Amino acid sequence: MYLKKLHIKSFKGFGDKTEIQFYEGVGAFVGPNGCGKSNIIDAIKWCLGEQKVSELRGERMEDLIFTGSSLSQPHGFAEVEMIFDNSTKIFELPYQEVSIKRRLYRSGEMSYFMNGLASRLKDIHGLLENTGLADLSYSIIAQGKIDKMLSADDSERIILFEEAA
Amino acid sequence: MYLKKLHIKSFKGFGDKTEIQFYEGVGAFVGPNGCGKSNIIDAIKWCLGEQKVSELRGERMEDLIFTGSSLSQPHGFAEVEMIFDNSTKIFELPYQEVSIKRRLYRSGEMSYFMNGLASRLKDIHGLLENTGLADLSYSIIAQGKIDKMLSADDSERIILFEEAA
Amino acid sequence: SKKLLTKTFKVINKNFAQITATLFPQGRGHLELEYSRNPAERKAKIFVQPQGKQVKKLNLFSGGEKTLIMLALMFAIFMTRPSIFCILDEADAALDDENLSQFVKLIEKFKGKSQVLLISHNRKTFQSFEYIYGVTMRGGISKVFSLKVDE
Amino acid sequence: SKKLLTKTFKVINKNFAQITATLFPQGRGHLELEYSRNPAERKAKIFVQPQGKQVKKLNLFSGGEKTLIMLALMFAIFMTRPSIFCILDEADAALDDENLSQFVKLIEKFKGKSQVLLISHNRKTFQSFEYIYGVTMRGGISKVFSLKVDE
Ligand SMILES: Nc1ncnc2c1ncn2[C@@H]1O[C@H](COP(=O)(O)OP(=O)(O)OP(=O)(O)O)[C@@H](O)[C@H]1O
Ligand SMILES: Nc1ncnc2c1ncn2[C@@H]1O[C@H](COP(=O)(O)OP(=O)(O)OP(=O)(O)O)[C@@H](O)[C@H]1O
Ligand SMILES: [Mg+2]
Ligand SMILES: [Mg+2]
Repeated sequence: MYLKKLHIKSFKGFGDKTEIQFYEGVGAFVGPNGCGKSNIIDAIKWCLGEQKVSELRGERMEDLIFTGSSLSQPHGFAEVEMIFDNSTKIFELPYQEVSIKRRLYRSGEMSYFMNGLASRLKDIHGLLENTGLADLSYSIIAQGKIDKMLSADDSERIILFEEAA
Repeated sequence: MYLKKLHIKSFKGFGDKTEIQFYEGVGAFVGPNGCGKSNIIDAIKWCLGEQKVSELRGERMEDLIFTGSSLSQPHGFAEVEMIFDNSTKIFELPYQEVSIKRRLYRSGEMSYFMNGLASRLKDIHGLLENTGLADLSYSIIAQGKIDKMLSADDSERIILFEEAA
Repeated sequence: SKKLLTKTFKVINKNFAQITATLFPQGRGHLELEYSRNPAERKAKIFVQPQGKQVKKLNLFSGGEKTLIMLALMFAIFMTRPSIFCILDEADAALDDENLSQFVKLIEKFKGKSQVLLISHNRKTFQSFEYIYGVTMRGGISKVFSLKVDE
Repeated sequence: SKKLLTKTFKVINKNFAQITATLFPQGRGHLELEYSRNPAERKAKIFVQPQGKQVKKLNLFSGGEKTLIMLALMFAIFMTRPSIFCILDEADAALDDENLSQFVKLIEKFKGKSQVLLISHNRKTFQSFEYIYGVTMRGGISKVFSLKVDE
């Protein structure tokens, strides 16, 4: 079970459709300051259902849609799709691959898809239940956040262990 | 006008009396994780009158006094002294060198010294008035704090310019 | 339930002690659980003691030491309950050369348990792994190239 | 007083625009002052536009870009009103190789204006300056050695 593909369309700096092929093991992203590395992590968090735009370094959901550049006009919607390998049936579905997709229009309209079928955020959470991705606080160390994660209150920290139990 | 010497006694990890000689130009501190580099900056901030112990990464003022190690018992007080070159008379005092010292006992008793004479925090502030060190927010970038400094509110940021005016 | 939480906690604690012993040579670390019927009152405390040091409070540790403690906690939970992937965005930024090597060794140990995605500016880190992706920005638009490296 | 603040602000803004033009090649930056009789309502806004980008909000910039913006602001104020010293504690941690060189160049430009004390794990940074201090911890006690390097 691993993340096989990531498709990003007009999410933050990804003005052109981007497809990333992943493999099992370790994948390292490198590149100059401001080129879009952390935006890939934001795209993953958002696709998995993140509701707080501050966790994605924005002020409003609209900040997540490509605002244009010297080469292009602002886009009307953003879309991210994650395709997982399901050969070990980590997702309780009869398919070899499972896909989750999220789309946001400038109007604020939001939609979620599972294997191409429109679904609700609740369904996505249900799907992610026993994969360790329902609550990302322990699967992702965001840039510059180690100090904050460690200074969380002892009672906040217990959630990590409960999630694992 | 520059910082010429720094004497640290029992402040944080400095269990042994430490004297650092500085020069004009750039001084670079290097060393492994946890060896005491940022503690030197905390010692400087404290000596210049910092009142918020959270700005010095502690919970109570007592955290600033050497708590002992495998080689030594906890100490009873912490003391930091800064000796400035005053050849350009940046400090309105008739001396070639000006010294500021601060001492804290475990009892909580705190004392300040200017050129060896006991004085009040107010006197230290008065002395630092036109040196750019009265308000350190623009002379020191603390470890890991760039994000926080930049996300301060537009109205908080104005203080920097007022201080410079 | 209480039984499940205390049992899981015990295993995570054992893992945490093991990882901190590697990251802090001759040092040690452990976790303590304060259980309460009321979920809001439950607490999990972290204790770490690097060799020769008496410091107890977490916020008196340095930037690099906090990174190591955080990594130990994350991987301790991971060993007990791996998730599909784990993501580290410049988690090595505060580490010195010695601890950078520890960081790479820790990830190599885990790469069998789950997929790891990491971002780093340290050559020593990204050159240690088999799949490298280059990201560039041209005219305000990001592009990703896969630079699959032979084993 | 209003006159003094607006005059100082204008000079800082000029400096800020100059430094951002070096740190963000073909980019530009400026500051805007919103003055009010009531000090609590006065605001200072920061605008930066790297080449080719349309992003306006500061928090959409990256970790490394925010470091450059912060350095530009600090040194812009410094040029107007230098303080006895300035301290940078691992301010280069988020920078890529290219920007690391810019960081060193910026400090070299300022070292005549005031004393600079810096902490860094990057060899490229600390090897560029003349006075180096080694800090070590033995048995829980810090020691500082001066490794004065010849010019
Ligand atoms: N809505 C948006 N539309 C267009 N571009 C955006 C948008 N939001 C963010 N960006 C771009 O994303 C950039 C920041 O990208 P990101 O934070 O991923 O950089 P990074 O590769 O992680 O850099 P670093 O190494 O400094 O951390 C901004 O400079 C901006 O150009
Ligand atoms: N009151 C105290 N008594 C004894 N030691 C202390 C005290 N407070 C802090 N320390 C020591 O200071 C260390 C942290 O030092 P500091 O933050 O200066 O490290 P650093 O050199 O900046 O490391 P890094 O490169 O990781 O940022 C702690 O590990 C602890 O040993
Ligand atoms: Mg980043
Ligand atoms: Mg430090």
